[in-house]
Amino acid sequence: LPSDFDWRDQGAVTGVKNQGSCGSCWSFSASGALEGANFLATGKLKSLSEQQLVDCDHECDPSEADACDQGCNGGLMTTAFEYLLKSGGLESEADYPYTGTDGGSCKFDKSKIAASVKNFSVVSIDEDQIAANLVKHGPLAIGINAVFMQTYIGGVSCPYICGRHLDHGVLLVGYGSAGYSPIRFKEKPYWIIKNSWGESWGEDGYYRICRGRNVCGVDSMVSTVTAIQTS
Amino acid sequence: AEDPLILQVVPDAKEEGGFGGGGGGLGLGAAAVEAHFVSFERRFGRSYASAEERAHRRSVFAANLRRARRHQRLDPGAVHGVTQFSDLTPAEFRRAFLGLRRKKGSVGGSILGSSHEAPILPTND
Repeated sequence: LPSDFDWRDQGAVTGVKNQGSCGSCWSFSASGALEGANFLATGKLKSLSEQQLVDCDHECDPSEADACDQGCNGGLMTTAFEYLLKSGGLESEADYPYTGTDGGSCKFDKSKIAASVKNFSVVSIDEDQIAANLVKHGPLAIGINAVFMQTYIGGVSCPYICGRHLDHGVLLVGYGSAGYSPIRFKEKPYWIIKNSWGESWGEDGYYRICRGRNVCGVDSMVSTVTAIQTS
Repeated sequence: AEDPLILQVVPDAKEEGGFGGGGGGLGLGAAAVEAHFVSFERRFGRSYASAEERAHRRSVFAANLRRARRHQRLDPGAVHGVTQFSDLTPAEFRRAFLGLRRKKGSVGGSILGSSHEAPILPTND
């Protein structure tokens, strides 16, 4: 594995988006992972629709029928991938733009599919496996506990104490080997995470969190997706 | 052995207690909190429907200044402070900007069972 890796340098990551006042982080995480996978499969970076997931994806967990994707009221990336396998794929952002509201009817047009899921998997809680899947398959959809993100401005976040209850869906796009930790007087490795709260939040819309001990549950819900190769 | 420094990461009771002066336990006077709040309103384009709503948001903002300082102590490698969410309570923030649904009783990535578990990849060489 390389010591440093960032999918942004390869052109596999679209610009930072803004979910607005809508609990649709899960759709941004899922679409971001498919954007990366589609880039790997086709060589083209396309911005994909989150609103299609908000409006049309009501997929439920097979083992828990009342746990379903519910637009601005929350969802899960893996059930979104299930929906995408069944529906055929995602339209582009341009064809099905984000409004940040739910309650609208589903306007999915199958003839406008811009990217399709071939397969998806969940990755074990092992930082080397997460890094290996990131490098091999592209950006990963992950869950995180966002309690420290409400006040985050920049730097490598490495809280002494952080809950592992996952409440936010984001996109893991890379990692670095040497983020300076002033309190420990040493360089610490970190993950690079794309958020969906606009560019004015964090480090131009990104968050860095230390690697090594599942801080804020960052290693505990990781999924990878592959896209169908099109000409 | 790896991290030999031990720092106090929780505030002194004296520091944390009370909102005397309107500074939310920050050692800031009411005027200083008001100045920070005005700067926040300008920066993030906030306008509130009534004076009561503004007063409420200002008190939430003061509490979030205190919270940011707590986060700074617990997370010294990052910078914490005023963000676009500084006039929201933690519950409002969760409702409006989070939204990851967690399956009850699930652990880690094993959400959908073994059929979707990623194969183990080689990480050496």
